[in-house]
Amino acid sequence: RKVFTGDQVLRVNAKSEAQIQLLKTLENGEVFELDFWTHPSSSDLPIDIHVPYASLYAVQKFLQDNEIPFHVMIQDLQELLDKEQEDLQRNAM
Amino acid sequence: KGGDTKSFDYATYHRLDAIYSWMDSMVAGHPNLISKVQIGSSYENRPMYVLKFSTGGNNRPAIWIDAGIHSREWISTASALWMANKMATDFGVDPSVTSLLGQMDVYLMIVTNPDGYAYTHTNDRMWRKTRSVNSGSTCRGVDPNRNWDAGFGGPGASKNPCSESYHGPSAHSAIEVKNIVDLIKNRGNFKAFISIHAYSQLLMYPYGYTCNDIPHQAELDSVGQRAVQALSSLFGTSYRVGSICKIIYQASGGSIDWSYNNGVKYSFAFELRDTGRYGFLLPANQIIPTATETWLGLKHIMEYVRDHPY
Repeated sequence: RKVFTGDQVLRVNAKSEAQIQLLKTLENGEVFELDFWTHPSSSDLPIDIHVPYASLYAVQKFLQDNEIPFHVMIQDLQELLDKEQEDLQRNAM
Repeated sequence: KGGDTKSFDYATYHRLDAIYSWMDSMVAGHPNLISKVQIGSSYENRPMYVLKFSTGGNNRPAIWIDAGIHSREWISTASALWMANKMATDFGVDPSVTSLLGQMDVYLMIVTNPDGYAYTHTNDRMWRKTRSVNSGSTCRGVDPNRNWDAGFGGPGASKNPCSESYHGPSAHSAIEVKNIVDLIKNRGNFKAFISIHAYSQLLMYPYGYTCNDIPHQAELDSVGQRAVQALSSLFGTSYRVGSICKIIYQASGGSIDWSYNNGVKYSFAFELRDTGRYGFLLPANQIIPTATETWLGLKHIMEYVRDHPY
């Protein structure tokens, strides 16, 4: 089973078209192995990005360097998944 | 056997085998209303089932509803389970549902991507696509909502098999998509096509592959707005309504664009809860509230379709 320990989901609120374009370059790149749960399209909609633990520092720095506002939506993805799994097993029993 | 559906826990997520077993219970509990139709098999040879709600008649006008085409969107499948039971138990009790099913058939596909769904339970909770092998790539799967013959291969879909939005080698190459296309075309007379996704709280109509308005934009927007009013009336959940391209992003090869272009005027896609606390990991205690409110929106659309034959 794939684990996501330390992975975070970041909620990004782009403020301009320029920031959207920067996020699109991030989305099209494959280096950070990002999974965009919602995609950069307009500054009206937040962009949620699942960031693997190994890429967290680089991605957060990228956002900070470009003054793109964000906050952590899910602190540790695996913790949430573990809880979901516990619920599933309890209900199955 | 019908009692099994009463003891079934709709407030938890279930594995595929439990859902398929529940389908048998539904059919056994409502033999004059529900039948289980196998429309084909998935890439990994799992059966693909549709629950057909019908009170008889011959090739009546029909409504198509699918859930879980993206396998990690568990709330979509869980809500469809609850809504199937709601429709069955309200038949003969709620005059609106009784009238609807007296005039139309409803085809409800609860697990549209069974391979992906099984995989989310065993290997990778975040899996979105099908599980097909892609020739020449180590990455598996096609995004089954980029594989329809509607602007196929255009903007908002990827040609990279490793991408989450890989459109596949050709339109309808995903067997899961082709099975649905074949059913819709062979049966004919579908008047609505509704696809249930998660998350973001949106109700959308075509197009996704282009930002041009559809000819019925005003009507579908009005139906959508009223459906969302009904949905929101329960808990105040806020939804946005619009075309896929205008309220999310340009995305080609989507199911409701295909259905609309093939003459199914009332084509809609829901994005269920939430708006950003849990994303795809909506806790199970949110299933029934989500399903309950969605049912109100869905019912409004179905009533409108019933009352506006074309």
